[in-house]
Amino acid sequence: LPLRFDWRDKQVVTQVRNQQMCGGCWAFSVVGAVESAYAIKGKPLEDLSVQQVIDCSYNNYGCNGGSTLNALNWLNKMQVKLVKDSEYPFKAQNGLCHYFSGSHSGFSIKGYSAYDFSDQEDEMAKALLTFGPLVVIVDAVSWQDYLGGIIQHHCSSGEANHAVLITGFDKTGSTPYWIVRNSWGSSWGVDGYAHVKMGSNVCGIADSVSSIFV
Amino acid sequence: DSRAPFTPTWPRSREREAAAFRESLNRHRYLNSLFPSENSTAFYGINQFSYLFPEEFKAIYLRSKPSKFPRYSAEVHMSIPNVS
Repeated sequence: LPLRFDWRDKQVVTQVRNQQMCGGCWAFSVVGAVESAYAIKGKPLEDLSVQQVIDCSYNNYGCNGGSTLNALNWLNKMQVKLVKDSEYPFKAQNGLCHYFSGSHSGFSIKGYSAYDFSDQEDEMAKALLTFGPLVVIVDAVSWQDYLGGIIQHHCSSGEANHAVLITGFDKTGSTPYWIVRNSWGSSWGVDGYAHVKMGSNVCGIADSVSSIFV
Repeated sequence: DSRAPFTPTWPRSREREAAAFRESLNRHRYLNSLFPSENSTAFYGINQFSYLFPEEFKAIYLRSKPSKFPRYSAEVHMSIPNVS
């Protein structure tokens, strides 16, 4: 493993977004991973529609909550083609699913993996390098007040409640950390990102990890 | 019912926001006091969520449903190809 790696350095991660008062973190993290997976494959980096996932993922509850696993199942099983964000913009509330014709261009996934990497965060880092940014679910109760630095305490594992996207890691300092993209706007945390200590499953960051294949 | 839309007491009174803010300040003080000498440890303070009580914050923003994921086992996976 390199000492430091961040998919942002490859220009394959879209800008931090803001879910506003919509409980759609699960959709933001999954869509972020699809955006990056396509960019890593050489396609232009573009914002895809989170609202499409919120409105159309029938096995979730839109802005009232959802599961990244259900969203990935839905994307994969239905071979849903995600459209561009500009074609189906974010409204921060539930809406009726807007269907597009089969000939409409979009971005579907070929598959995904979902594993518990607790006690195996080096393997998790390999998955990040190999497949792209990782969708993870964390306990983010203490993130309400986070301003910066490396989160090492005040977090439990086993109480996952918030979906985010890991874009990289940094092991150059004395406290290695994951680089985590959030969806609470760029004014939160470190330009919209959190740094979470690696190697101790802090916030349960390694408990529920998904990679997307395109 | 997790599907029920969250309906906080909205619009919130200035008194309620002020009370949440005061509670946030106390919480920041506590969180920042625990590991002051630790290297690079996180720091906590006022941000856009400081006017919310923790239960309100959780009800609005922490809406991801957990799932039980199978444990990763390196043995059953193909070796990961070289990555530049």
